[in-house]
Amino acid sequence: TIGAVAADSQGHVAAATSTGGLTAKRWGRVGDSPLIGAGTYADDRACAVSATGLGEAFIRAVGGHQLAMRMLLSGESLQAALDAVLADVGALGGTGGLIAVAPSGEAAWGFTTPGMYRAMASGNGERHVAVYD
Amino acid sequence: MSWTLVIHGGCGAMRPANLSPEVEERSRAGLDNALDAGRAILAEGGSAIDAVEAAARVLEDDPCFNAGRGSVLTADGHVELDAAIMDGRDRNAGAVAGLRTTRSPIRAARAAMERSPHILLTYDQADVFAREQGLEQVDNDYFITPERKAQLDKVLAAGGNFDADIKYG
Repeated sequence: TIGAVAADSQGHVAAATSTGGLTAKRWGRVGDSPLIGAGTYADDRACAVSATGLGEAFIRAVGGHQLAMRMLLSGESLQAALDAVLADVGALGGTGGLIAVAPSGEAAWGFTTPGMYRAMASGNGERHVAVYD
Repeated sequence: MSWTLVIHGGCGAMRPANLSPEVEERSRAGLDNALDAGRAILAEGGSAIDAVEAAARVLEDDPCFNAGRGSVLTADGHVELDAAIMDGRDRNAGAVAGLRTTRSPIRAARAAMERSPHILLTYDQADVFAREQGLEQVDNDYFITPERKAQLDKVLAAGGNFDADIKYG
């Protein structure tokens, strides 16, 4: 799975996710990536989110939407909300990762697997590419 | 206000058996390329929705990642592609599932968002929609790499179950 989230200089956010799914999948199995609110979500009132990992757990957790609503309704910070969603996914027996960005440009990521391909760039000159912790 | 772009290329148990140093280097280069594609848009004052599409398209074309070319295979040896895109300005969204011939699923998702009254389009008719929108079509073989075929063979040889130790994707 691959994904991208962005906040532009006008303070708008967007999310994109694309995937081939699981090896040897059958029966027309669809994971969380194309399910709006599960693996992909964007809302200028909160954040943009893209997920990767065990799709069934992210669907049950409604991961992307849950992250945004934690911020919007509970006032959680971006990183705290992201960590809480990953904990919820874990409680459902899943592992994976999330990337997220707020309209302010604040960014967050996290994962419960040994590694996650990830990268970040900003207008402030930040640029990071990482795989492991 | 400044801009920010964050991308991912999947997660999992990557070391040591599943990832050679060469593959890791190619993957890091792919992430760099995707960052550049999105950065070029955002640094010029472009929109977040254009930036995430541009970054995703680069990663879909990179065989190091499980999306587009380089995707994992279904049990019957095909590639089926899913994608979604969402705009935070108005919560408009588009998604596709089960594509087999559309080269860039994220472009199909955006076309669904902008040029259809629907959110989620699926399987052969989603490819029909993409084709009608003028999006590039390819044979399913285009998406298949020898590494992914070998992974499928290994999973099938182990019974085809989604064992955590042999799961790819």
